[in-house]
Amino acid sequence: WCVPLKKSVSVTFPGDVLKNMTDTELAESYLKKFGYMNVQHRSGFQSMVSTSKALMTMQRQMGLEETGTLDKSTVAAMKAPRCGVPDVRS
Amino acid sequence: YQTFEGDLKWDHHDITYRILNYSPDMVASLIDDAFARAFKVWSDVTPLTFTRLFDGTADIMVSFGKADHGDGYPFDGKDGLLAHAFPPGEGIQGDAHFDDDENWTLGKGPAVKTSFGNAEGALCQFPFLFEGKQYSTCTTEGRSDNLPWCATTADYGRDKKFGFCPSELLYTFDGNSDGKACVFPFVFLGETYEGCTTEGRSDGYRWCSTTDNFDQDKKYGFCPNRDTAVIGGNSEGEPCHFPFIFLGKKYDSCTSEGRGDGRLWCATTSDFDTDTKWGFCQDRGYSLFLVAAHEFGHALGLDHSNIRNALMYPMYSYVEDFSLHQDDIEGIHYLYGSKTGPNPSDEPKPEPDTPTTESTTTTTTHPVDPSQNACQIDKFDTITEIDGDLHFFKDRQYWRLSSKTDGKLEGPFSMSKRWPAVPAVVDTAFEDLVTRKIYFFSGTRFWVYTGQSFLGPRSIEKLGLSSTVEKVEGAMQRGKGKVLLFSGENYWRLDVEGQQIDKGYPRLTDQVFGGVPLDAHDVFQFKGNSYFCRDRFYWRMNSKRQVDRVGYVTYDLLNC
Repeated sequence: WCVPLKKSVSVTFPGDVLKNMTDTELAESYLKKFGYMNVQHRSGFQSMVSTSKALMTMQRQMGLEETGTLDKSTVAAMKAPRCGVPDVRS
Repeated sequence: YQTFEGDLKWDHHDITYRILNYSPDMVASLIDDAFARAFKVWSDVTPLTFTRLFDGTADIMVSFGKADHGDGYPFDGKDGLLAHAFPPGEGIQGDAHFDDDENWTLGKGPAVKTSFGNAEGALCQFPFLFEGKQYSTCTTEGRSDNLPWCATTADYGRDKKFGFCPSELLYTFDGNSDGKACVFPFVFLGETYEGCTTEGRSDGYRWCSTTDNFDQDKKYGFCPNRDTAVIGGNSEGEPCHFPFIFLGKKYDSCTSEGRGDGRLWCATTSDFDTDTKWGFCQDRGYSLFLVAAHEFGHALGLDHSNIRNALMYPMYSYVEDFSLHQDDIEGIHYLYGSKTGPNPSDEPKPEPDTPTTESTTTTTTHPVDPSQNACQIDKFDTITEIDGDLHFFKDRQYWRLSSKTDGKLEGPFSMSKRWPAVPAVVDTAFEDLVTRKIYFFSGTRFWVYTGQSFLGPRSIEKLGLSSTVEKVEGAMQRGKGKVLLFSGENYWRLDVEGQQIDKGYPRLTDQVFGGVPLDAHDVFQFKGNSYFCRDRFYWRMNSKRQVDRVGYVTYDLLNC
């Protein structure tokens, strides 16, 4: 007795701030924005942290399983609303 | 918990804050209250106090902004970043910014505070029943003036409790029109506008003229968002238009049709297919109280915590009955210690002397009515100690309780003989213990007598009191050159030498003088005790801030 499935049409909405980044792009921007990657130290020393290591640090900060990979729960955490203050301070 | 590098923290405990602007999402009083509760989260567990300033520079400047709002850390539209704050220090340090592309609520959907009507400002109750139909938003149904209203109980037919919803037809906020409603149509840059607009602004805030011609009058205000207002899209703040046409079909409510992310949206005109004007529908929104409590934690020196249930955890999650996590408490105690009793207020350095203006006033002397018996007076205008004697003022006359003749009451005397410039009704008066000058306050003006010469009248705003203070109702000398001035539920500390209110005021009277009436019409200091008077009674508070006596002015003080 379920309602017959409607054929859903996808429409372009003008001005839609669709953050249609890929998960990898999302992760890259998130890890940089919140200080996990490309940390500019006071001494000017630029430490290039690998993405995997940066992910591990972020997963530890967020109390997630530390897999070092871009798993589902990590992507969901990156999309969740949050405070703009970086988690890792340089 | 974490603190910022170097354990950045404030070097004083009486912190000040100022709200620089408002969001259109909630009425100002709800925003004020959310911020005050957020500060209270921290003052409840530390020696810190938070005092709101209404002008000048405060330690924590609180504001709303969108996208690039001027600090080099732009926000990112709806969702994502909600807010940020800077650790303690000068300038932008300590400030807190909130992203106004978010939908700010109390965390459980639109917080719609009503005005006017008969519900005394109660929040709307959604859904509510009206003439057999259920409404989950404000409606103009049943009205011909197009004003949106709501019921404040579940059934309007039964309870008849209602109020008007936020609408630009009722009031505006910020701007320069003291909250006056919009005037439609209005002219702006020669064009005629029938509704609020973002034209002329780069920050996306909707505004309107509060006269019919902005070009001529330059009077404007910002439009409050209606509860049916859309969020984001290309029509932020515009109300949904129901019904609307989408892909040839009619819709009477929000829909997720046409979207892959399942988010509810609506058109803001009758036909999306032709106008493509749209936005997201109201969701639960973000609790301004919870986000502010987190951001103020940063402004006090706390960094992010990795404890998921801690307030200082970076990600937002709505909590119904909020209480601070032990981790947050340990963090803030590490910086400021735990809550102690009320702090002794340390004396700031006296300000350099400020020039005063001479003015003259012609007065006529008024005969005294000798039959007037002070013991028949229920309520004196003010009572104060001058030259060591307690003076009781009432309608141009005063009595003196001489400390020399063991408390014999002398008078009545005519005020106009001794202080001719002072008006008939004095709200409060005090003698400055250092200079022996006598200050008289009446309404928003004050006079200063030195012997027979006087200065005034001057506005109390000259002393730094805000324009909202209608009269000064009490004065209490505090040490050398400091006097506490009381009005309503607040008090200020006046630096007499500098003729300026000290920073960090006003403060709430009942937070320091617990147990006295908050509607005292007079406050004075006498022989080391503070007296708070209401009608015929007084509450006496000793130097340890204990109320040790409540009695009758006439019997106990006048020895009637």
